[in-house]
Amino acid sequence: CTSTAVTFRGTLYEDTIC
Amino acid sequence: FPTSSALVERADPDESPARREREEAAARADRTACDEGKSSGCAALGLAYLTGAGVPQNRPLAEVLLREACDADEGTACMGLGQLYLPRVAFSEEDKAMLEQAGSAFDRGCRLGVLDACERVAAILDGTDEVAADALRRDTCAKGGTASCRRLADDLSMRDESAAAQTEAQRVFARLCRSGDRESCVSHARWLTQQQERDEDSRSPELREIQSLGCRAGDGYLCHDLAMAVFAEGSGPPEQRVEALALFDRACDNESDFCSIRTAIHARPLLVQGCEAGRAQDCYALGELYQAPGSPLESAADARAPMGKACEGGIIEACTIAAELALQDSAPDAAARAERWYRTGCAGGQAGSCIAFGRRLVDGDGFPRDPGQGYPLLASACASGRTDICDELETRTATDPEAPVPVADNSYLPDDPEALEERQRRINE
Repeated sequence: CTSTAVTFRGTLYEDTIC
Repeated sequence: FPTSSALVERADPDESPARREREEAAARADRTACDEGKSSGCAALGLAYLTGAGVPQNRPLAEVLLREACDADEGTACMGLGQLYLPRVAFSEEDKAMLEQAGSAFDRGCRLGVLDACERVAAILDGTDEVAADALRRDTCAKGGTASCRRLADDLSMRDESAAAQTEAQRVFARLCRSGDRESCVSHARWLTQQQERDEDSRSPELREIQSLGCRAGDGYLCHDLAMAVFAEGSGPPEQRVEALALFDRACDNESDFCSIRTAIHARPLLVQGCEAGRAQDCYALGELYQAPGSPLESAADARAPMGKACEGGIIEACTIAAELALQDSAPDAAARAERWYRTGCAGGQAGSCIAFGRRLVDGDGFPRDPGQGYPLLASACASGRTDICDELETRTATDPEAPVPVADNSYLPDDPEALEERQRRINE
């Protein structure tokens, strides 16, 4: 699995994709 | 969106640096356009986050960007949104709701002129309304929707096995391929390859053309297959066969699975030099390069000398391979070299060398039969924990009185009387 966290326009988006 | 969308794969972590740079530059430009309020930029950025092209793959952010852009009538964003929503299977109520969401996103994309979205709508219709699916595909194909034309041709070639239908389908694939559709090139190349195998002809100019087109359209395998043919026709050192090299490069750019070949061809001259200068590690690397299955450089004859040098230079892992390669050689002193290398490997702690040599001596395979020397090698492998060799010895004792009986271990202890009694009691019960 790969996890990413991206901040875009002040919001944190987290995702884990397997 | 579902945890596992049918159309969203994990981003490829090994893509080529050139491609990564291209994608990163594109994502930066999309980001700027999106920040300036251009919904097309946000759509493109959303798609980048969906697949992890030039940015970290992040589906929640992709969803936000794509939904906004789709609401602003960016058809490609609706298409991307549908891809994100489309579940792999639709058994549960939740999945069915997702499928519905995907369907309406595709539908909106289709209405906004994205022909691939129309094909997705048709694909959802496949299960429920084949007539409507066919009609939508025909309409989409006429508008230039490649995926729908491709699917129509697929259906044509599968539903109808007549030669006329097959030829018709292949004509469509050829046309689509010439207009740059990668998958049609793959389909057509496969068919041409089958035809050719039947005719046992050399690779036809048409097949080469289709492979070359598919390669340029981004298919790795077609580049690779063509490169192998061009490489085999070439002469001179591998690194100087420029036409084949360009194709191998392209295969690697398209699909990272093919990159090791390019690396191997470029690494070879330096390893040859190093090996000639006496660096055993380089000889081993060179030997391995000639051993790689499926590589254009694969050659037992070329691998033989460097593997032998590697073994003699102290790379013990090379010895078994060197010995096996020597036994394929017809030179009169080959068996003597093989024996020397097996012994070096075995003395250096390579159980594989002892076992392979032992078996060959016991079977008289490659060397004159000599169980007196062979069996002790196998027996000591067994004694040092190779239970598979103990089993092998046990099997051999059945037919060969010379085979040593392995010492019993505690694998199958006899049951004690109490356990036997207990088992009998259970059976009776």
